[in-house]
Amino acid sequence: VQGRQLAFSDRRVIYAARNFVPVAAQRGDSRYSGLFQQLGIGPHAGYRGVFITPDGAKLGESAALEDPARLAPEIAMAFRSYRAQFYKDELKAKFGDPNATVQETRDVLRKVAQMVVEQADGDVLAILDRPGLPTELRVAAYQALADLGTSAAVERLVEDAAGPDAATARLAGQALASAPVGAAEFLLDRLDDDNAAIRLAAYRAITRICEVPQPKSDNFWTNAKEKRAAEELRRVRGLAEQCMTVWKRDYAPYR
Amino acid sequence: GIAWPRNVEQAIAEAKKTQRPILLLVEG
Repeated sequence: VQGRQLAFSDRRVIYAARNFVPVAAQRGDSRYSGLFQQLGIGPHAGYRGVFITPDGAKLGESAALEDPARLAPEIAMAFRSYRAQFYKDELKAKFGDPNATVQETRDVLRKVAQMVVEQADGDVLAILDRPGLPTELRVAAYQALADLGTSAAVERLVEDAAGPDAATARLAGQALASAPVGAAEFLLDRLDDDNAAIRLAAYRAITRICEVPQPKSDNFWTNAKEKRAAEELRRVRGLAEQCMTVWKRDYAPYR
Repeated sequence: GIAWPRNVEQAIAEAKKTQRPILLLVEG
């Protein structure tokens, strides 16, 4: 029991299980004998975690309840399988629905963000290119891109954060700053971009995403000597890389 | 750690409402 408690206190397991509704039941509880039978759980089955869709279909199961290093990837794999099906069955058609209301589209974008449906980054980018896009949807689309943190999503956010329209740039920059640590990987190269606005947007975002202490103000980049600017970029790169190492080890595999 | 409510019907209702999958801990 102690091993199980420890596994379910492990940050990898907690992170992998964040999108599941958790519930426990005794194998011998007669109220659930029909459910157990439907899930193929025999009368002598030991402790296990069973992954189920909201409709009651079994996604998989794990008996590795005392070993977080095995349990976390098994939970993540079950979720990825659910998410891929959910995107195909529920979300994909809604992106293409010309009659969808603003609220319906916003709800789909929120679902994409919440479930980290990386497959949908192209659909979200297409929404941003709609003519006359309401600000409410622009905000939701930017937030979805930030939460996905894919290469294409980050690319669009940094371009818009450095764009000529101040209001749009602010919205994109705010969303980008809330991206997961993995997004920083796609921003590091932009610190050396030919375009000063891109460099600044990338710097601002990386320092926020990786919680770099004492970031320089925008004025610093206008006035700093080349040597000091290079030192600052070296410092930020080093801290960002440390932060990404932890992310790649403890979180990225369980997204 | 993760809290484990024990009401399966409520968990199914919650999963349907939020379109999230369920992690059922079966205690042998």
